[in-house]
Amino acid sequence: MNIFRVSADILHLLSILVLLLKIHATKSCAGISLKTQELYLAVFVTRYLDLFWNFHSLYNSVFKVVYIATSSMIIWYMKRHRGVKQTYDKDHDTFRYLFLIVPCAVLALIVNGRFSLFEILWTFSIYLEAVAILPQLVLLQRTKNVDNLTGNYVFLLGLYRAFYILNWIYRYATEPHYSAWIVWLSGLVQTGLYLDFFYYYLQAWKQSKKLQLPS
Amino acid sequence: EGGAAAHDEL
Repeated sequence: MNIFRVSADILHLLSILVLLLKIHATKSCAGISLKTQELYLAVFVTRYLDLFWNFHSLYNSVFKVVYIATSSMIIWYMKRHRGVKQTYDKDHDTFRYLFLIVPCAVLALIVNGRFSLFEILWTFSIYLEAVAILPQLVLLQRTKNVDNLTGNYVFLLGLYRAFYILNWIYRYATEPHYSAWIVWLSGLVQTGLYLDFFYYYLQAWKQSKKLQLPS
Repeated sequence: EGGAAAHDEL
């Protein structure tokens, strides 16, 4: 455990809390992609299947439970909450997520560390997490005006994997035999998808203007 | 090994 890893996990948790705060406080999920949230739930469930028999640390277990619970809660708000579900931007959130799920599943079957059910599901979750933000980015692009909390949510979420990259570099330098190239490559792709968004987010922040994405 | 070492991460 190092400072980069802890910072990354805290950033990830913060991003989720910002999203829940937005939904709970404003009773609105405008600008939030349900597709992305459902993909994240799929990521967490397939990766943390081992929760009940693979105890690593209390830290890990608590985070796993929190991630599954909070993403379920967000989906519940967006699909079931009387007021919130009416603000869901259904007409713009039309990304076909099978276009992400099927290639990730096929890739996990071909490129994995070991050919076993749980290893393949875990690998699938790594691949899927890398691209799960795409429906959200497409939705932001379509609606253009991004409210503060939604902008902060996406920013923190992108920063989280960037800090994991620092953690991997640190671990590679300090731990003998530490190697995980599937995770590294996926993490690089995942962070790369945010670069464009980071650019506009930081521009808007520097000029203290509202975040607006170009067409 | 592609990812075995990363199983202790989240």
